[in-house]
Amino acid sequence: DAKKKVHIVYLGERRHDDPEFVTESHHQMLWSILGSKEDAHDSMVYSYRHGFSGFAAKLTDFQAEQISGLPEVIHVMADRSYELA
Amino acid sequence: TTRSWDYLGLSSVNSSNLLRNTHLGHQVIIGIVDTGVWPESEMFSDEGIGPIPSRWKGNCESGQQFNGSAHCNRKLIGAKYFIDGLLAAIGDLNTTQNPEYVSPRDFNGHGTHVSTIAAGSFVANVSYGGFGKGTARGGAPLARIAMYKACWLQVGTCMGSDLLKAIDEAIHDGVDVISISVAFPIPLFSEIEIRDGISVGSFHAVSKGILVVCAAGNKGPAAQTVVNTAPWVLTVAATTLDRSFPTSITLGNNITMQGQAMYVGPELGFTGLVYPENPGTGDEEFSGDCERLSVNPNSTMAGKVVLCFTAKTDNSPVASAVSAVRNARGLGVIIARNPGHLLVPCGGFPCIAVDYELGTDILFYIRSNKIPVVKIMPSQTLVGQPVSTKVATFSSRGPNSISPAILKPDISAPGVNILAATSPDDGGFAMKSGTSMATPVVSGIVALLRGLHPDWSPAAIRSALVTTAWKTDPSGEPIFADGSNRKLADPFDYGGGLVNPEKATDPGLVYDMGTSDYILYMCSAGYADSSISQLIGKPTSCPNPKPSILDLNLPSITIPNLRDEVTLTRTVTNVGPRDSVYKVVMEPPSGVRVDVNPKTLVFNSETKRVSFTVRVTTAHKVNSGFYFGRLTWTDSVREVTIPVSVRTQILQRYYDDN
Repeated sequence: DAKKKVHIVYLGERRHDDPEFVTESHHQMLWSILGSKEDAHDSMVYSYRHGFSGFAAKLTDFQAEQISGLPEVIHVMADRSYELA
Repeated sequence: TTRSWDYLGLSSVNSSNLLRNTHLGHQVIIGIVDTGVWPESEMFSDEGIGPIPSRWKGNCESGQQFNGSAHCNRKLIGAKYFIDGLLAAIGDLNTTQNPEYVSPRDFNGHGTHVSTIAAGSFVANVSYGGFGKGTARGGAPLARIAMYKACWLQVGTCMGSDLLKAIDEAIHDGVDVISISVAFPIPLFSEIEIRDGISVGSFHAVSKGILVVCAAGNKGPAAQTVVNTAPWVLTVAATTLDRSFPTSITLGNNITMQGQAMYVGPELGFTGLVYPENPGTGDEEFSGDCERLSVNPNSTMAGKVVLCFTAKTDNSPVASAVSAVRNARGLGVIIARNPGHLLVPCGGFPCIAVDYELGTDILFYIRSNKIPVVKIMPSQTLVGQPVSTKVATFSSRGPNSISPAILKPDISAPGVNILAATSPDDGGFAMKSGTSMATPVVSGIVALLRGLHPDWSPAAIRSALVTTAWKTDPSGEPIFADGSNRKLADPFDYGGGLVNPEKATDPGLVYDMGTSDYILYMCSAGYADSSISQLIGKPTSCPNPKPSILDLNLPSITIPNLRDEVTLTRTVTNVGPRDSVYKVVMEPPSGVRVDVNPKTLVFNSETKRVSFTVRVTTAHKVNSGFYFGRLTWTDSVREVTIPVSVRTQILQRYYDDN
């Protein structure tokens, strides 16, 4: 867990109109990499499901690399901070 | 905001057309992504505001010291907070060590300030320590505010994951405009990489018709420091207002000069004046550097006003100097520096800024008198002429470091010493400066334009703002850009110019764009078909050969690498009277020839959109800097002006540091 950090997994435009369905697909994707439904649930930080599709999750670098290899994934990037202007 | 709107010609007293015709923006919803709100502020009063628009799908969340149902009203219609990304990054948030409200409530004060600049309700008799007195209000005083708190703690940290969720929710809730006064320092990330969450989130918002207004950043005046540069966002630079706070400094020789301060008094009668420097008689260290005043023996500064010099334009030397002089029991400090436009009160202590010229005058007076003395008066508020408009030193500058052919910033607006609401614990109102403050000025204006032209695309509204912007200040005097040295402002300082709300209501022609144009931009920038396809959610293949980035239908022409000649295309859409004829007026950049074809555009019931070509050739024989000109279409009533910026590069992709 110590080696996990937040990564943003970006999937582009939504492929389904129902936000619940979009979030479910995010959990499924995480589940396929992490191996358990519980781990997928615990790792999920946000599901982006209204304006576009993607999610933020706590992942190791290796897990992030695995997810980035999935065909529907556009980018996987470590989270970073912005500042007020 | 006690001056901003009158300065920009949006006075409620005169009931300007834009305010009147949009009923002060009452049907428009502005989403603010920031540090939260103090809902108790009078600027969130919903008195006189009608029912919440029925299309609104958002809500107000409760949390620490924030009751969603009690604190929201018909003005503040949405309040959500997004902290999970921050918590995942830093672990638990100890609010004893790091004071913060885990709720939409605004610990920092920044979010309250920017949201009330955009759409605060009228509050009369407001001032900041007596300065800038007047009626505070937002640009769209009846527009609705939805706060999406994604920035946290005293320093205002915003995690990309939290920002993205805020944008995602804002899209869902049904906002019309998203205002983001947040930046990430250069070097920039690609606009379609999720590492630039603001850019990617904004793309999806804009593709759904939501206009996204972003800060240009505060890393000026160096070139290529502008951020939030995606062509689908409206990027805002900061100018000063025609308001200043002159403070009289009278020397013992009876010469009086005017510095700048926010000193509320009392008058400091003739008092000893010193510039700490080594008299050459001992080993003690002396320094007249504002950041090193603490090295001076206390006896040098005790009971005196201290003159110091600094090369920095930010506020850190002021803080250092005030601290050192106060600790030495000095009575005031005069700081000689280049203008930074970051005046703050120094807690009742006289701290007055002057430029090097006045500073040197004071220094020579000190050196030529055995017992130099100075008198300091309380600061005054001076409004209107002869105070000039400047692009603020801190405002980030173009060219755009990702795509220099995309002019950024797009537009400028007042962002210096803007008086708006903050925490009631902090006096309720404060003056703040930054492109953060300029951004909601434009967001408020955009809200009014959205109310007036609900069918216009985000690009059309951007075009209306850019093509009608003032190239002078509202009184007709030139706008300068502060930095070193002060110079006439150019498009890399202020984009199209200073936002002119009334003119933007009737721009005549617009340079419109939609998602297909942004796809062509991505193609021209070299992004892969697969990435673009996933971004937009449908198969896309870029044309072969690749389109030219110069053909993107922006309300500007920026050619960063002209060698011989280039021809580019623009298309304008008539949004004015149906039967119109426009003629071109070209002011070419120096040493550059520009041929526009055709030279007359005719619009009628069948012709709403017309394309024209622009052939540009250079006479320069060396790699040059940018030269600036303008291309204007006029029907004798309206002037549709875009900036033209051309740099000759005989040697391409060449860094010149010889």
